[in-house]
Amino acid sequence: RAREPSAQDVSLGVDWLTRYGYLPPPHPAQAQLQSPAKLRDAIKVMQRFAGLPETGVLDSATMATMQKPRCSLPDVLGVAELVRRRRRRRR
Amino acid sequence: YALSGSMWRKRTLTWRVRSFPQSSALTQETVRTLMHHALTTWGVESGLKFQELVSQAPTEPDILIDFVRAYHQDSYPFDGQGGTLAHAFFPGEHPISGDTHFDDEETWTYRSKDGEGIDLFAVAVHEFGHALGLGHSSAPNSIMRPFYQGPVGDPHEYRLSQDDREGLQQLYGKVPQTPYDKPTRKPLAPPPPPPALPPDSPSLPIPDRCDGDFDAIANIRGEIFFFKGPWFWRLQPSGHLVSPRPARLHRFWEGLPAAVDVVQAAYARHPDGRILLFSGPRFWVFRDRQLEGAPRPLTALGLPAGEEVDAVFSWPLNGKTYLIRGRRYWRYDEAAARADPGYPRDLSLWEGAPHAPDDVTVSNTGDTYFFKGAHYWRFPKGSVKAEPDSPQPMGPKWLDCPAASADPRAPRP
Repeated sequence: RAREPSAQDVSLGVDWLTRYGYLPPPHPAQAQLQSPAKLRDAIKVMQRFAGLPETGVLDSATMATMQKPRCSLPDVLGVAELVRRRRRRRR
Repeated sequence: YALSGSMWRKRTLTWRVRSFPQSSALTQETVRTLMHHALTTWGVESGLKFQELVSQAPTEPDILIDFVRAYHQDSYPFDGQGGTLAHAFFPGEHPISGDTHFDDEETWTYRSKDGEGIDLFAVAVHEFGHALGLGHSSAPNSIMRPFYQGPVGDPHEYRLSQDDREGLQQLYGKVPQTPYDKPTRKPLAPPPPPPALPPDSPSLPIPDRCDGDFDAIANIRGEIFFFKGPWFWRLQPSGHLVSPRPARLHRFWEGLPAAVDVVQAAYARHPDGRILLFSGPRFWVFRDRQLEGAPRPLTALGLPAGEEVDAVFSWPLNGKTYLIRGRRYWRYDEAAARADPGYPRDLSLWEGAPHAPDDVTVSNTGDTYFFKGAHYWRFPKGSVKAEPDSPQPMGPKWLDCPAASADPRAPRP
């Protein structure tokens, strides 16, 4: 049985999934937690995109893929990109 | 593929490298050349033109390229070696649109022998895909996959995957089509850089491709090879020559004896994809670019001893190989590995075809082309009757040569 991801893995994973558009960015005024179901769905989408087995958990293959060198742009365009554009305009 | 939702409204885009890598072994000239090739990769599939601006140009280019570190005034700070490598901004009206940034803390390489570092050409092709309006793709062969996948090969040879081409052409349309549009197999790897000739080597005169009179012409994995003496040219499926300068026969076909300086006929064998080169009464079999085994006599294909061939081609309609000499031809059954009985027959079966053609090949669309001198005869897919307007001059259609102002009438067969 695969080991449970550590808290640090989950933290890194959530950060990665948010940065590349798989999870919506947290609202700046709220300390919002991601629900386990949404996190699992986001991991599955990421795994499908990367050609990995869709386990929905932060397994070793998924964590290794998240550490690969890559392009900075998000994979899922939408909210993450809009937030960046808004920030850019404000600046 | 995925589209970003924005695209350029013009078809000629300007670019400039504003800052170069600080610690890379790559010269500024190499960086500019790689950027040029990376943009051209997209241009050849869409007809978009890319024009480099000099640094004193009064206008800002559409695509401004920088090598920068850490936080650099946009929303995508870099993170040192590894992690994020580069990014580009989608098309638009904002001054930053189209701009492309590479992390200057990466070890940027080109043709790295030890596999270390990050291949600049591969990353540049990816980022320019964003600069033209493409998002990330999950298609396995796409250059737009978000993860770095290693070098993609020689910039002169590289061709976008179907997924990337379709995404781009969704935005900008296709270039005018040629009959050789779809490669069916991975193209042959480029030859290694030529070894330096010793100082006393006589330099061979380079023939003019526009004169025609090729020794052999073959469709090899979607590219048309034109052989002439110890040289050959390659026409890519996009309709562009790999280079107007021919390549040397022996530097590419590894193992071909030095004494063989003319290839009289060539073809790619079905179904194993081996490439056969014919010279005199023998032929040589290549797997990719490497020779397999010893030369074999043409008698192995059913020809009489001592006979030679003018042209050889494999006809997709029946999968058989046709070997032409003068006004006669033989037929070889590859599946049964034997010559068909009842041959040779008169070439007049191919109505309108010239006898003793320089060579015959089948295009990627299935049409059969006979070549002789500076002309070609086209037989539509599955037909043994030449088009009524045959023959036509080869140069403008196949070899990027200007059309003759007063076309001398071609010889009628």
